[in-house]
Amino acid sequence: NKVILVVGLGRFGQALCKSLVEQKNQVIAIDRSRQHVEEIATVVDIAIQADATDMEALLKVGAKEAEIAIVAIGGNIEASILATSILKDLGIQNVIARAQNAIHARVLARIGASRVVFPEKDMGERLAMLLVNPWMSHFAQLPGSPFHVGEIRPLPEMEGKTLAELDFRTQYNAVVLNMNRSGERFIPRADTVIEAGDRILVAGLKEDLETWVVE
Amino acid sequence: NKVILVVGLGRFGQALCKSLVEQKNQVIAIDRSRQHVEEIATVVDIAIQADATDMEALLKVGAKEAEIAIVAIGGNIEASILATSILKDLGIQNVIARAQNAIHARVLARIGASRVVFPEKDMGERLAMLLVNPWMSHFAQLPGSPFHVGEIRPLPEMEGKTLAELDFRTQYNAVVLNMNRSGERFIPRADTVIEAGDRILVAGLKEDLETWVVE
Ligand SMILES: Nc1ncnc2c1ncn2[C@@H]1O[C@H](COP(=O)(O)OP(=O)(O)OP(=O)(O)O)[C@@H](O)[C@H]1O
Ligand SMILES: Nc1ncnc2c1ncn2[C@@H]1O[C@H](COP(=O)(O)OP(=O)(O)OP(=O)(O)O)[C@@H](O)[C@H]1O
Repeated sequence: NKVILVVGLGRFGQALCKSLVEQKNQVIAIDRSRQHVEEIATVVDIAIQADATDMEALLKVGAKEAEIAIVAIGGNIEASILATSILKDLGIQNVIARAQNAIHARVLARIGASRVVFPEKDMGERLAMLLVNPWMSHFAQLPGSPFHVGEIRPLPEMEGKTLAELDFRTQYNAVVLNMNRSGERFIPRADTVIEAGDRILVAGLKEDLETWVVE
Repeated sequence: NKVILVVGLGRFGQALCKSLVEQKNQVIAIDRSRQHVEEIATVVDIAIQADATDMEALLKVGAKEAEIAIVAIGGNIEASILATSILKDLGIQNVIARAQNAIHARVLARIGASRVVFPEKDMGERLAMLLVNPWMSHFAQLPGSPFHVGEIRPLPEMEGKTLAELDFRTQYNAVVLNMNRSGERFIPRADTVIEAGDRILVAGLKEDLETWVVE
């Protein structure tokens, strides 16, 4: 539903193209390497071999039509900066660029990138969190809050009791969001009786959930 | 609190080292490039210039002591495979390896990697989701469930009413997890009156939250 330009078809750029196409966007993909262009050609609407630091080439492929452009060039900092600058000059509203380091990011922001991304750095941080807190792969942290949400199995003491009897929120410092019983998901009420085999989706603070999940 | 070996100190490997050290782990970092070793040397406990396909070198730096090893080598598929194999031979329980593509990933799994990661591919997919659903940067999806969780501002019709009066769950198809009022976060009760300026953390299905968040 949007026209999106992806410049740089390495692993990051190609994954971006595939997901954007799956979400029904029109994708124009550009790379100066013929091989990378060919790798993605069957996936996107338009795949062109071109140098993204060449304004003429970008104009020719219809870059001006794009509502969003992502400069997914990796190692080549100069090309990443020049391409970002050209795309802003072409009037593209939303130009997102990939940065290699903090200084590169600063330059990209200054020349008009609306957002700067650090794929390898972000994933390195994410993997570190998963390794240190294996239970976190089951829990999602709510952005901007200390709360985590995830599915738990009932403790033995819970089985056969209602949520009201358990005084769940007070006893466990966790809010019940919904329950999954034999594949059926529903929002339980105060008089719902917990059964072994239930899966309860809860929200709570990390330290409260951690004690629960330690297996 | 754990001894963790990181092989390959590109952007992914270095970010991993920094986060692991922040989480109080002991990190041994290895790369064959002197420059990359020097970049991380002040951060980690031990930083060594060595070829990770050299078992002698790995033994010398105490690789056997590691409970977890991450092979964060990028473009060099052969080195990534050989290093992973050697680390398994050294008896390291949990060896995580980075893959360039599906076939590489298959080989890594076969030779014993307990987990394979695709940093650029994962971030490409994530960025695509954010671009298509800008509201999703405010909402987290609960793993393995269709529910999303995030913070909303009260609709005008909600102000001055209690949660009970609003019959919140039924009217809005969303569960209230907690509220943030002037920086104070608390779990509201049925008789809590909603005020303009409140921030309400809710959970619900994507399609129900979407209509809410469209700005
Ligand atoms: N001036 C340019 N014009 C068009 N494409 C370019 C230009 N410079 C680099 N690229 C392309 O950008 C892509 C990604 O850059 P590069 O391979 O340096 O980074 P990378 O970090 O290895 O990428 P990834 O991690 O996404 O695989 C490459 O396919 C490369 O051909
Ligand atoms: N045999 C090896 N022994 C030790 N280190 C190695 C070996 N082969 C490659 N490396 C290191 O692995 C690191 C990451 O690999 P490379 O630079 O090829 O991938 P990358 O995809 O560009 O990395 P990143 O995206 O994390 O920046 C490099 O610092 C490189 O020196």
